[in-house]
Amino acid sequence: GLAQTQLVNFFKIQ
Amino acid sequence: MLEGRLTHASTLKKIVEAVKDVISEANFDCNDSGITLQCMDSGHVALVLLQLNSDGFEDYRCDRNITLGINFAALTKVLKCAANDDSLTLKADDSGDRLNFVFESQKGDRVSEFDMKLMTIDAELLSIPDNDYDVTIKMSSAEFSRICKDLANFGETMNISADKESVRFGVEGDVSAASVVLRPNETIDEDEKIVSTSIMVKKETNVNLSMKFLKTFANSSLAGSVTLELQDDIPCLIKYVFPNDLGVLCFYLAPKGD
Repeated sequence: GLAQTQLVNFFKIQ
Repeated sequence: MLEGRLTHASTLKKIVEAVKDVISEANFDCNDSGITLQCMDSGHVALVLLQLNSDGFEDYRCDRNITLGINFAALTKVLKCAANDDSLTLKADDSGDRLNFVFESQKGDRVSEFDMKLMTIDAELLSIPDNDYDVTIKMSSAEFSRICKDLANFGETMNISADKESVRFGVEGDVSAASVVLRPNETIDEDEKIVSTSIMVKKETNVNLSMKFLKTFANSSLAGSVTLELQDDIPCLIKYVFPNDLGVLCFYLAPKGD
């Protein structure tokens, strides 16, 4: 199946 | 000190009901302009962003910024005690260690009060840029909920693809495959409100998303319509706008990929 990415790959940590 | 009164306690009840399976505890950041919550699920795959505007409250005052660290299991217990047409008044002093709830019946003949201990939550916040997505779909929240419920039985990944004419929701399972295609339309629902599906596409898009999360985020009780914002290889946004300028509840979901 497809792998689930995480949000930190797209949005910077404040 | 924070003091906010909502005409309908059910508003907060529905919000908490919609997010409690994704987040177990979160900070409510309160200031003069309203209340904001940002929280990721434990796997950092999905993010809940709630914004409640002070203007949407019947009364609202917050003279100093306060962070209220809330356990959602405790909050759910408290909100269960509110009847749907009760009003809700929230109160917290500047120490931010307790939150007080008062539910009052419409006729004013029944008042119940609850006090909840708050906690210190060390949360990682993300900067979410304003994005002009390639695809914006606005549709009935009941329809979105039905699609997710129906297709969830077929597999773990939902593929959503959109072009100028239609949007296709598809699943390929081990033994069967299923899809639903929607085209722009306008219908009248049982409350005689116009429910329309609109699809705005700047660029054809094809995304794969976790069915489990989509099913949780498809919620027809929050608002009559839902907006899906999609773009290849970036998190999708599922947005519910509350009536009377009260605010929005957004779910961001990271895509699945190779």
